[in-house]
Amino acid sequence: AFAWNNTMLSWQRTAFHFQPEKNWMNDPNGPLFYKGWYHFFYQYNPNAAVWGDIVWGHAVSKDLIHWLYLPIAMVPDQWYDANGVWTGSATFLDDGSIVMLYTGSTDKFVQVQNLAYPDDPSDPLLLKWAKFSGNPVLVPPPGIGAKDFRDPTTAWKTSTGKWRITIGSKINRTGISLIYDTTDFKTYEKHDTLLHQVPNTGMWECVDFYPVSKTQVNGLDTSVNGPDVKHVIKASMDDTRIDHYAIGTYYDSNGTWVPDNPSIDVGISTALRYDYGKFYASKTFYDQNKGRRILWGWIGESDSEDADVQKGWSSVQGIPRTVVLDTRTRKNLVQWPVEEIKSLRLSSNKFDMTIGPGTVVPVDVGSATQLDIEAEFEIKTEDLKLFFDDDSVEADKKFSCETSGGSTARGALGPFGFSVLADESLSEQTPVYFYVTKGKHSKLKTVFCTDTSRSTMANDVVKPIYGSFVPVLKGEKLTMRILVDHSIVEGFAQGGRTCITSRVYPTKAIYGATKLFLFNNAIDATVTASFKVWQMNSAFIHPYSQDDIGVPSR
Amino acid sequence: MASTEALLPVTSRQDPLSESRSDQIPETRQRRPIKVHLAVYSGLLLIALYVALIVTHDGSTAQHGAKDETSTESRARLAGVSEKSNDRVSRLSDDRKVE
Repeated sequence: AFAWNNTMLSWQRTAFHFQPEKNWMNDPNGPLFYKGWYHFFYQYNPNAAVWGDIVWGHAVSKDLIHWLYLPIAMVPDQWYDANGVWTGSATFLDDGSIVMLYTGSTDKFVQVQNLAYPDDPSDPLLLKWAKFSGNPVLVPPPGIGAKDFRDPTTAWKTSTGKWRITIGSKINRTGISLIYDTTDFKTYEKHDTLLHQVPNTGMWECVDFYPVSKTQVNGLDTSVNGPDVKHVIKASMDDTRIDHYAIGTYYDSNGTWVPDNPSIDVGISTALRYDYGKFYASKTFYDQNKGRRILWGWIGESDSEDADVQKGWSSVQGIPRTVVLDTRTRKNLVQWPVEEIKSLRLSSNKFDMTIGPGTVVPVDVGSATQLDIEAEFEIKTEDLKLFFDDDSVEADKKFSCETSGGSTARGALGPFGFSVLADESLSEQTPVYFYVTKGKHSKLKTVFCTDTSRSTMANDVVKPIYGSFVPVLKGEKLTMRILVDHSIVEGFAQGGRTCITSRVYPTKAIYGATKLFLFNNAIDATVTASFKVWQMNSAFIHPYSQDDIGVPSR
Repeated sequence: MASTEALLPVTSRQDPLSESRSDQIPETRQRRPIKVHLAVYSGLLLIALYVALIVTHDGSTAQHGAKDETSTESRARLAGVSEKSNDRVSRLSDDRKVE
């Protein structure tokens, strides 16, 4: 293993992404807004920096950014959750009260669903949680394995006034989402039909199901349905640890959902992904405070467990993202960091640069450890025309970020973008870039990638090249946004149509040695880049104290 | 005495043979294989003890390390959730161990 030292490991801790003070964290649980506070629960091992002994960690915030750690919300203290208080979701009832459904791993490792609720609904911090005396409320039905029944969704209302939930599972190799109706969350009626199923996708966990507006850019409460609404199913693939989603139509009458495009159905390799990097077990919630749907995603580590143990913590959460249907393409979602992240922006620098083929330019922003970058790129029109008018250039059907050589593989019109978390000599760097090529019918085809293959000298780190195709519509410029926060880099292309989150562990490009570069590695294209770079403040996430009561968002 | 007695049976077993070959094998040469055998067996015993010590020592370390790495992997899987550890790093690590 690489000889990590404390200087390197200390630098990896993030400044404005949520992570506990120490130890292990995974899935987001039951996010909600209640009496002026955003609540965030998470799968947490209070005893070690590796998975196990899972309880519900708890934090609150006024703005989804400045978090305050609260005491643990739920621990495994009953036979029905003795081996773990696992993932769950919150539902607001009509009277404004909260019910929490979560998966418990019983003393015999059977996955069951349990009901919990706030012990004191008048407490805005929801510090104490009570477990229903009649738990478990659901056990694996006949035909479902004892370990294939987990992660209940937020409930939504049916047209008959009942509540409906879905739970992920599998039958042989077919991933499925079971459907249950309830009126009181204590007793349930199982549907014989499934919300959806896709063969050869394996176990579905952390299923999420919600409506998106076809016409509006605001989010929708989970129970909303109607002609201007599409429904999204997201499932986390146990086999591949990828979060896939698909857009389709939900039929309330029989509790089924049909994808708009079966060729990109949930979980198949061509299906859409929330994020083409490290991003899993995600969950959305409707923020009634601001009328938006917010997406949380667990960002695991790409280094070794030994290194995690050495540094004493593992995993972060992505910056919460708003999620809406892309009303221009209507074929994908767009995700964007919540607007509150802008409150962390400090000083900024604006740049307009034209860079020729094969150029790398340092961008003088001082230390480049905590940044928010927004950029627009334009390829010189003549270069584009020459390329697309050249009939000898065939459509590039095979190009993919993962397999086409990364940022050093030069093409006519790319790659170009930024190298973040780089040292002066570029011996360590993480390029986030576009690559433009010729697609079908001589149309522009653009991919957005993050290349971590040279991100660190360390050898006990996985260093993939991430990315995917990103739709660029007529008249649109190429745009990207990058959030850099120590060991995490989040990239958003074309307003969030394609997103890539990566974990990066430089050994030299740390502290004051961290630099930012703009590069154009294309062979034939001159690129104009207009961009703004903000230094980002820390979110100063800390344990809650009485002094924090009534403190407005910073 | 004890040591002489211990050697006696060996000598006595060899005596009939030495009787038949006494004209060909001098006494000194008869006793050398015993010493060689003793030396070899003692050496082997020492090596075995040494190896056992190494294995025990390394084994405990490896077991401890393996527990950290594989038990986390298997613990999540055995418990019935998706793998939580970074399996690609684990695979790299395992490959190195094999090498």
